This record gives sequence, C-alpha cells and structure tokens, in this order.
Amino acid sequence: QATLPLVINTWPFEHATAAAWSALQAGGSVLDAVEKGCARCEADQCDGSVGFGGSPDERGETTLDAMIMNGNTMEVGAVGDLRRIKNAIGVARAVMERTDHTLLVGESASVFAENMGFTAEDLTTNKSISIFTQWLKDNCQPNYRKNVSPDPSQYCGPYKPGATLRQRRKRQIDIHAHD
Amino acid sequence: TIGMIVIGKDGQVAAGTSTNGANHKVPGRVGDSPIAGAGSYADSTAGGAAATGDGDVMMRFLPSYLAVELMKTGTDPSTACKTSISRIKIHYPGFFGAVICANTTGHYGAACNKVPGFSKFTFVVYNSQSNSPLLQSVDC
Repeated sequence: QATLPLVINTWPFEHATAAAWSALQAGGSVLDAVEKGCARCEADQCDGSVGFGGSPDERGETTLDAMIMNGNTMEVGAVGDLRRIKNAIGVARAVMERTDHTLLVGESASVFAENMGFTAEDLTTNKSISIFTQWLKDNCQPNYRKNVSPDPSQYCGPYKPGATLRQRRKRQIDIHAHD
Repeated sequence: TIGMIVIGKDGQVAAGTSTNGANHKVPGRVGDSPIAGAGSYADSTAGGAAATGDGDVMMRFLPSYLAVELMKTGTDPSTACKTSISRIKIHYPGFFGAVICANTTGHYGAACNKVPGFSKFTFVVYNSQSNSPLLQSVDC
C-alpha cells in the first residue's frame, strides 16, 4: 500500500532517512527534508562514502559533490569538487537559493560557501590519511589513469601522456566506493 | 554516496545527493552526484529518482532523468529503475550501479546491475505505514 509522505534513500543509511522524516514532521518542506537527511549522512560520514574524511584523491584530499533539486520549480543547486567545507548539501542549497546558477565547482565554490557563512575546515581525518598512505604503499593502486607514462597499473605519478592508446583493463569493484 | 527522494503529502517532490566521490580519483574529478538527471532528478508531475555506483559511467546515461521520464508516461517505479539500469548495461555490462525510483502516489522501487561482489542492493524507506526507517533490498 502506497502512502505519502515518503522518504527513500540509497544504501542502508537509516539515520539519514529518520532525519529527513523528522524534518517533514516538524513542518519542513520536502527540500528541508532532503537537506537535513543528506546533511545527517555528511556528519555521520555514512559508509565512508559521504562527507569529510573519506575517498581521498591522488593528493590525499577529500572533496565533496552534492546536489538538491526542487521538483515543483525545477530549480537545482549543486557543488562539485568542493574543498574544505563539510556541509556540501547546505552549500548546494545556497547555490539554488542565493544564485541563478546551477553548479559551482572547486576552489571558487568553496569561496562562495565561505561568503555564505559556511565554515572552512580541514576535511582530512586520520582515516583518510591512512587510506591515502596505504594507497601510496600499494604503488598507487587502484588507479584511474590510463594511456600515460609511467604505467599507472604499476607505478605512481607524476604522469605524462603515453605514446599509445590502449584498451583499459577491467576494474575491480568495491561496493563501499561509490558515487 | 547518499541519494534521497522525498515526496510530500501533496505529491511535491525533491531529490538530492551527497558524496565524497571515488577513492583515489584524479584531482578535479566530479562524478554523477551533482549532475541533475544523473545523480538524482525530481519532477512533481511524476516522481523522483536517484542513482548510485560508478558515477563515471552512470553520468553518461542520465539514469535518474530517464527513470522519471518513464514514470511520467505511466511506467511503474520498479520498471522505470530496471529500464534505466538496462540502458547502461547495454554498453557497460560490468558496471557497478543501482537506481531508486518513487512516484507521486508513493509507490517506489529499485534496481541494480549484478556484478561479482554486488548481487543485492539495500535502500531505506520511511512512510506513515513503516513508522520507522525500513530497510529494503532488491536482487540485482
């Protein structure tokens, strides 16, 4: 039997679901519910795939992507490659409500966030340092580079373009590493 | 990544995503999560959808947009999700990913692509019937 309202989210992140539901019950809008639910996951660092201290990049830095969409007005606010700001979904909502744009990225998105009152802080944790350190010890494996020199399946960078283009090898799946 | 769809009592829809992306990504890489129609999509005339998995592949097919458009034509949420997954599978049979879908009547569904190490996808639902967050899963 279908009933409304409804909150549904990917993966077993129950606290996020409950936070979204609470926002609705408190009289918040559906946008409020999405923001609160995703923000809870960011604070909880759900599964290591959300929020600060997870998925360090090749330089060991954690960066965040987030988006919020209003299905009534079709407005969207989003951030990509957001640095030093923990509340990515909050910044996404600020993009929607404080600009006429849809997507801000990188360092400039962080400056926008700071101007909008979000706190800038280090997103690194002991765990993300450990993940990064282990990756370096493992000769930078797994690795997303291809057709570069030195061979990214065996060596760390810095990389330069390779002489030939080759078919990419099959990647091992890690179900805890997801967008 | 978390992808979330919220549908209000009057059928108003919102969707969102948040992620720290792929482990060991090339600096500057942005995945599907902040791309409307890829990571998630909402349209209060139909419903909402959210995708998760390998964003580098999934963002090429706008799976959330496709699922919502299918629901707009009357397709049930489970079928809409399955179709979104199958469109990607045609080109990338071994891709890792899942989609959740919900329509404005409160019906919902999910689908995923079965690959080694990923045969079941878990998601959470909360409505007035469940009265608490209810873990659900689909076989890929």
